[in-house]
Amino acid sequence: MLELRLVQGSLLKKVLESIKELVTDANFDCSSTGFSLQAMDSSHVALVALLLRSEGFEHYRCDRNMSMGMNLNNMAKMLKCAGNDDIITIKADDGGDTVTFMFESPTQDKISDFEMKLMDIDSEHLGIPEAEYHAIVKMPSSEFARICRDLSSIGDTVVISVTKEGVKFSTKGDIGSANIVCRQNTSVDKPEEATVIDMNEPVSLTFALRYMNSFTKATPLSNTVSISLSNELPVVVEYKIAEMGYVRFYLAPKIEE
Amino acid sequence: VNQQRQITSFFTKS
Repeated sequence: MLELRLVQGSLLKKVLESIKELVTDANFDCSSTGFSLQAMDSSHVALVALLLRSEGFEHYRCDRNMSMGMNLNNMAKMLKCAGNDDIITIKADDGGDTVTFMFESPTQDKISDFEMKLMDIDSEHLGIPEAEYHAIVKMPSSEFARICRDLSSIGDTVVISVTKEGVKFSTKGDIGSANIVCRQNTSVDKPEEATVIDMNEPVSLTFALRYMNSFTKATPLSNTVSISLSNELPVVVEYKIAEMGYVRFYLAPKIEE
Repeated sequence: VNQQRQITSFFTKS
């Protein structure tokens, strides 16, 4: 039996909105650690890893490890029916073929339950090695989203370069080219508005903007985003989920053959 | 020309 009660139900709504464009079907894994997911996009270019730790739920019961295959578009449709202030409870029986989402309004005067069919999904679980990154950039998530959106109107790929001068996002297209440089800026009023660059070695990598733009659907989850880069390794774009966990997107670089 | 790599060439099945 599985019963997970999340007081801030809007977090789950935002999580689904952030990943449903990238991944169609995925297995949600439930264990004593938490509610998690790992899935690749259909071209196997990007990977998303989600963790909502058990401590972040008001009530967390998971009698045995369970993997529940869900169509993310259908799950998002059901979660859209929850109010932003609603408490969401996820329920499932061991070996059952459905999952139930229960929504309670904050004043408890409206209680809904939506039952969704589960599906069998053959998914490969990848081992993600611990890596020392050459550079980690932390910046406002809205700024990163703006940069990805702006550059994608000029070109299809972005070159992200980190030097001691700052982080540079560059693109080229038929109509011209663009460069956006963000310098370290820690003297702002609020820490979430700072750009912090932690660089061990200069790094420069090329990525498809289409995927970067898809990752920025997670912007409502966190005021800040961290971008971890190492030469010739997938970039990690991480959005922390307040006191609960994270959504991490991994994207394979484009490499000169 | 830059070739798009796949994530599976960096991370292996666990």
